[in-house]
Amino acid sequence: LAGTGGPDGQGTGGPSWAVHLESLEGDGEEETLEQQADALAQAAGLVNAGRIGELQGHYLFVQPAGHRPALEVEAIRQQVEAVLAGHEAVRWHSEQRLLRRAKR
Amino acid sequence: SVHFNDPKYPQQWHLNNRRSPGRDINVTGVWERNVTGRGVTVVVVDDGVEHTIQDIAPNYSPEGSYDLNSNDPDPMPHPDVENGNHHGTRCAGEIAAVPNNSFCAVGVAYGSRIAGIRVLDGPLTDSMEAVAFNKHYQINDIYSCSWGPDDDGKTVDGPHQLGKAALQHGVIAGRQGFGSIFVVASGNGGQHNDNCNYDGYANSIYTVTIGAVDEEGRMPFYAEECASMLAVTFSGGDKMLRSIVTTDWDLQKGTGCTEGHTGTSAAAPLAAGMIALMLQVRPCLTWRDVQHIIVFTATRYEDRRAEWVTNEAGFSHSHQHGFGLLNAWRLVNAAKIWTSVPYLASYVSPVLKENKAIPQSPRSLEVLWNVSRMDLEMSGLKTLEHVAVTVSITHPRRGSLELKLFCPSGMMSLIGAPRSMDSDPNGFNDWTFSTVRCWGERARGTYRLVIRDVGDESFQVGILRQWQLTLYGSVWSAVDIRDRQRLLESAMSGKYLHDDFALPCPPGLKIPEEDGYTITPNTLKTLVLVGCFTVFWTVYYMLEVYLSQRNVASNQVCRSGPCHWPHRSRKAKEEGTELESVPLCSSKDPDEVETESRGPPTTSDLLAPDLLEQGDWSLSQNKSALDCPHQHLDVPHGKEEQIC
Repeated sequence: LAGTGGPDGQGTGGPSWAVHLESLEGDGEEETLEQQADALAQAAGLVNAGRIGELQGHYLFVQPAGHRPALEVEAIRQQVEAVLAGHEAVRWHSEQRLLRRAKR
Repeated sequence: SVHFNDPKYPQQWHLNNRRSPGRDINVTGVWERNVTGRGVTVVVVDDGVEHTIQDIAPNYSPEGSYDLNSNDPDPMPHPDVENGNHHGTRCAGEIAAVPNNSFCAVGVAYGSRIAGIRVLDGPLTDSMEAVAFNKHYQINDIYSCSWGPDDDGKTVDGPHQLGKAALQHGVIAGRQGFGSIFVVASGNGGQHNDNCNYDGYANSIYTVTIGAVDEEGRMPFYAEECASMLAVTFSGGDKMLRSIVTTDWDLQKGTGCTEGHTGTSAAAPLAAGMIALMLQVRPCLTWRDVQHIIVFTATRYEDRRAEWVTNEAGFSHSHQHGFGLLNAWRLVNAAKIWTSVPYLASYVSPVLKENKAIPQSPRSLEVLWNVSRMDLEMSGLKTLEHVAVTVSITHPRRGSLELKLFCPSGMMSLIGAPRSMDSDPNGFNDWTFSTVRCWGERARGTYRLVIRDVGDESFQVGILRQWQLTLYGSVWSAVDIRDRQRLLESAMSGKYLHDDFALPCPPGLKIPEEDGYTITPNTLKTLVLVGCFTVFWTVYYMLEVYLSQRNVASNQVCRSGPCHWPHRSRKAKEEGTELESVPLCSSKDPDEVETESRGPPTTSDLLAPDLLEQGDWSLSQNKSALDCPHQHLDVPHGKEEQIC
């Protein structure tokens, strides 16, 4: 599982999702998107950890801290996927996975 | 004429090769002209940078640095016996090690500033990569990345969605719109028959892909080949050959200096340093200008193993060495007189659905796509830079596939080399291969993709599902390119390399950097704790004031004699809060008291009536009663009464 608890670093160690939002109101202002992201994260049972770097409209949603059994995590994952997939403002979303990168 | 007192400088053969003159990056002449990277910031994206070491500290840029593994601004590496997190510090030293400090070595761009982004020492995700690629992108000019997907000869990976978006955003918005420069190492999988076309960072059009050659100019055992290789520079080779001498960390067993830095990791930072030199003399070079200058100035050299082919535009390329060796003198002289290339033009073909079987070698599947003049009319694309092919192929053993792309000129690129260790059964799913071998050639014409199966299966098993061609280039014509080549060659004498000559630079864009302080969960917890404590303390304090006021109220009437200030708790005295309460008792004349109390009501004023109505008396009241023995609950109204 992704080890990110915030867009700028690692955190809770629970699953996390990158979500690309488009403004429903059309103006695409950061503040509007931020509010949308907060609401969407809440609807999905996640916490909006903020914008991903400099990528406008991209947010990282993380699971609130706390140990959960694997079955529960899987149920949460399915619920989150369903909420994100069904939301009209979500242009793209992806659960964050660990990448293997090697020094050369 | 360049002399440094750094003890290891004489051993930095890659900077000044006295044993084999010419086999270095040709930088000393540039230094002599005070081109040292001044005003340029290079950031090493790696496992941290020990910025307190004396070869780094004076050039360190905290403004450009960050630790994404610990989520704080300090990229100091964390000692780790297993992983040895000295890698970033070594790379940083190659770029910007401080000269004449009697310590270790000298960096290629020793006048530049060096930053660090610590990201490789912990779990890494797509979103973290995306943050790293754009971190402080109005401060950092060049991102040096000596890492990538596993070079095990069977991995096909690269930046994912967010990483790709960040690379693209970086070249659009970084460096005030001139574009961040991303330098990546081509990979160390040579001994595993790996190839950098299976590395999405090396394939990306937004990166400068740098390979390694040893001191003798040969491809080391670890080096990879690919069609997207832009150029090479020096690094270590076999055991008998010298490695790169650079700064090291001094944690654990480190001494602050090493003679053993090698791999393509050691090559990429040298390239990053050379690009820093270019940006000093011409700060408005765009990310594409940098790529063009490398293509125009890299030098072909004799190497038995390198298969050099000269393309239609006159550029020589080999899959082993790209367009050749980077040469700091040539790069800087070219940069000095370089005017920007025209806007990036591109053409994307439709997705070409084929569903055709891939035959066994020596037979092959050949698919064509013709790009007509009409196709390019809209974009104005005339000459090529990068050419990319995105394929979806099913095959039970991916490493058995060989893909070649032929540009209209006939220039062949081996974009998909067979890999003996890659037995992945899933083939390629929308994987993008790219080549730079057609750089400067005409874009119009027929492109041929030739695929064959070099495996030893006895039947045809692979199927080309679909493919798509993407061309990148500009409106430059072949004549424009030849003119530019001539212009650059005329500048190689160094005649423009002085401060009096400077082409005008357009102003950069003002791009705000989103770098507001993000509250991390830990910070949030701390704030909540502090908040709770504050609330608790406030309640406690109010309670204490309340109780002491009640004591005072109990002393309101001092019928005779002085009325003493009620005793306060020891704690209140210690904390100095005693003075904050106004004494309600006074031995003054009642008239004076009235006069004094005409001002705005104090806390005590407001509290007193309530207190008087309450019948709950604390222990302190008894104590107050000793001070004021004549107190009564009935409030005195007569002037003869002493008023509290």
